[in-house]
Amino acid sequence: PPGQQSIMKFFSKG
Amino acid sequence: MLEARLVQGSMLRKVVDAVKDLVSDANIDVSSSGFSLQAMDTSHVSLIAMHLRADAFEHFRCDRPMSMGMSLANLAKVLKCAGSDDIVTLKANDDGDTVTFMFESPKEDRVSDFELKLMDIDSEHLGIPDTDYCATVTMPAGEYARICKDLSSIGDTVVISATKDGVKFTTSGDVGTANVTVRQNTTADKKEDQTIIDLKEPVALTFALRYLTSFAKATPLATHVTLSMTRELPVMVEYAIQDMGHLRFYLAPKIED
Repeated sequence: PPGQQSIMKFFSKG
Repeated sequence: MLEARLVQGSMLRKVVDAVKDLVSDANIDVSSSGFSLQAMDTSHVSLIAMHLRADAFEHFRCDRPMSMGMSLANLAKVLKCAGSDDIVTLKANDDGDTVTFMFESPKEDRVSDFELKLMDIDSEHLGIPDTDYCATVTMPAGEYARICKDLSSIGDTVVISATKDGVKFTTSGDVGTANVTVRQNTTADKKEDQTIIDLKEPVALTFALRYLTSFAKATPLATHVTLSMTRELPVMVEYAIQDMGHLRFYLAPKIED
């Protein structure tokens, strides 16, 4: 959807 | 091997019912600290983090950490077969491909067991940093559910703004606009009706109502829900699982197109 950010952008992998 | 006996077995069902529509398959990680589950929804917009502490269980034995991958729809089917007051015991072998759920009625006059097949699930584990939130509002879980439901009938997104005057939920759609303001109320006769707002700095964030509404499926778990917000970061929507653990939902904010 427009403007919706992914949660992965905020939390680090690992 | 794993052996875990939970007197309030219905808690498990409430947790699974709260998350199964967001996540279809998930790993339940078991270690000496207890049960945990971390999973993203299929669109990778929200993250679920659940923890049930080992001391929440009447008996807990986990010889070595294990990940039990399962279909949450199938897990929900199994847990639905438990009586609401049943004691639930989980058993699994270290290298097994099944987990067994045993349900005992409180009067010990009915015992049933269900074996659920496990599956291999590749899941990415995300590190969730500790955050100093600008605003934290603890409100009755039913009130949060009602706001989400009411606003969803008007619009698709909600702006949640926390100021010294309270926390305002705003939406708009073809019908028009809607605002709901929740103010601090620590004098309610019943503790379950109280609302507590801890504001360090004003903050306003925009979210998809569809997800916030889905989180409200956890309402049966707790009297209260806590919303924690900070600028440009995901909101954390937290339900305490009594004094046994927590179920947290994180939702990424929307930005201007």
